[in-house]
Amino acid sequence: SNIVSIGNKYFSVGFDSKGFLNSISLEDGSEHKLSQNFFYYEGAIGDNRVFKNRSSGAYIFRPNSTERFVADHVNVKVIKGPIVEEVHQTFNNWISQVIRIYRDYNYVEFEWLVGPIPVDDKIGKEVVTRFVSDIQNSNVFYTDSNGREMIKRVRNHRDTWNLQLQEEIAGNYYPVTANIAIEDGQKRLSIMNDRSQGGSSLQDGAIELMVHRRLLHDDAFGVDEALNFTHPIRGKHYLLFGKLDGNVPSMEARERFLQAEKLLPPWLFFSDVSSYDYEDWR
Amino acid sequence: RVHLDYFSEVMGVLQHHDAITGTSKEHVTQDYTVQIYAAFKACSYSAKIILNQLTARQTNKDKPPESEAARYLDQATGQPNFTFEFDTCLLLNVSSCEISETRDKFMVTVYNALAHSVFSYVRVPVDGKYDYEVTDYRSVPIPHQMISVPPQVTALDPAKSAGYELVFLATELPPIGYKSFFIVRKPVKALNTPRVLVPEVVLLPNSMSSDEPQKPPRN
Repeated sequence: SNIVSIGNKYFSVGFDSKGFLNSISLEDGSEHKLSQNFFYYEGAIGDNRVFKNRSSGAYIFRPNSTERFVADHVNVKVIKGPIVEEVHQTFNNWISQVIRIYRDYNYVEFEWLVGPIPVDDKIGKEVVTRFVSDIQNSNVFYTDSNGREMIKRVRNHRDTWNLQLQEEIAGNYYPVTANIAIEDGQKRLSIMNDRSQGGSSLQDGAIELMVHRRLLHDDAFGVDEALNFTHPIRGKHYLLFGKLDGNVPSMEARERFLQAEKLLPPWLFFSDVSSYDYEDWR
Repeated sequence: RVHLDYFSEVMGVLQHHDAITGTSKEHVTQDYTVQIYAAFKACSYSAKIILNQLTARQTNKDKPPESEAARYLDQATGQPNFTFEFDTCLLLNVSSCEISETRDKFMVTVYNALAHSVFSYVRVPVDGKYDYEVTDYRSVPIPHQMISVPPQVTALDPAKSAGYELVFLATELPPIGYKSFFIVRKPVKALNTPRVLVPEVVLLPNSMSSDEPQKPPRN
C-alpha cells in the first residue's frame, strides 16, 4: 500500500503515500492528525532607508510573502529493528530528515539536515519545519522563557496595547530556547529543540520552528554583512503528544524531564582497548 | 585549573548575543568555533584526570585514588606503560568517530551529568563491514542494532563517516556517574551469540553498597 508506520508500546506515527508524516496513534487506540513538512520564506529586500524597505537579515526576520513548499512528495526509506525504528526522508537535494522512535522513549525524534541553502535564484531563504495537528488551541501557544517557565503567547495580540500587526508572520514569532507547545484542554503537543530557534503557531493546531537561514542582504542593524551562511545544519526536534486526562506524570512533567535530559545529555568517552582483553582492561 | 579557567573564559565570550543567536558574521562564527574547540580540547585533559580518579576510587576504595588505577591495570596486563585514555569525538554530530570506526576493541564510557538516574540510547558510528558484540562492565551481552546513516549525512564528511551506527540502550546510568560498555568488532557471521534480545537486568555499579538506594526510580 506504500503506507507505513513506525512506533513502540506508547504510540505509533503513520505516513501517507507521498511519504509525509500524517498521523499519530496513542496507546489507548485513539488516532490523531499530525503532519510535518518543511517550508521556506523568501527574505524581503530593501534599501533600509525606511521601515517598509527593511531587508531580512541577521537581526530581522522579514519574509516578503507566504511560505513556499520545498517538496510535494518525499522519498522514504524505512528501517525497523528491535531497538529503534526509523524513517529516512529526502525532501529535495538540500533537505533530508530521519524520524526516529526508540523502543523505550515516549517521544518522536526528528533529526533534520538542511543546507547548503541554494541561492542561485538570488533569493534569500529562511527554512522552517512545521507540525500540524488537530488541536484547537484558539490562538494560544506557549514558549519557554530561556528554559524556565512557559510563557503564554496569543497570536496577533499583546497584553499591554492594542496591536495592529504590519507583519503577521514575523510579528508572531517568539524565541524558543527549549520548548514550544499548544493545547486545547484534551490534548497537548510540544516540540523541544536542541538549540535556540524562532518559533510560532501561525494557525490553530500548528507549530513551526525556523531551522536555517541564508540571506543575501544586510538589514542595517550593525553586522554590515548579509547573513549568507553557506553550510548545512543538522539538528534535532523532540515531539511529545498526549492527552491531558490527569495521567501521572503529566505532559508538562514529561516535558520537564525530557528537557533536562536533552539539554544535559550523557557524555560519551571512547577508549581504544585493542591491545587488551576486557577483563584485563577492566 | 588553568584549563578550566580557559574554558570558562571562552564560554564567557560565547555568551555574546551574536554567538547565542547566530547573528554574527560567518568568519566571526568560525572564530567562535575555533575558540570553543581549543578550550574543549584543553579541558578534556582535565576530564581525563577526573575520570581516572573516579575509576580508581571504584577500583579500590581503600587505597589512595591518584595512582591506583594505573597500578592495578599494570599488574593485570603486565605492561608498565599502560595508558588510560578517554577521548571525546567532536564529530559525533555527523556520525563520525575515528576510534569506534577503526578499532577492533573499544570502550564507550557514558557519563550522566544529571542528579538523577537516567537511561539513554547510545549511538556509535561504526564500520558496516563488520558485526559487533556489546557487553556491559559485567560481560553481560547488550542487545544492539546496526542501522545505516543516510547518505546525506555521510556526505558531510566522506573521508571519515562510517555509514553505520551501532545503537544500544544504556540502562540505569547512575546520578552524576557513569557506566562503561565494551565493544568488539568481528567479521560478519563469526559471532557466537545471535543478535537476540536478552532479559533486561538492573545492574548496579560496583561502588554502590547495600545500604545505598538499590534501584533509583525511573523517569
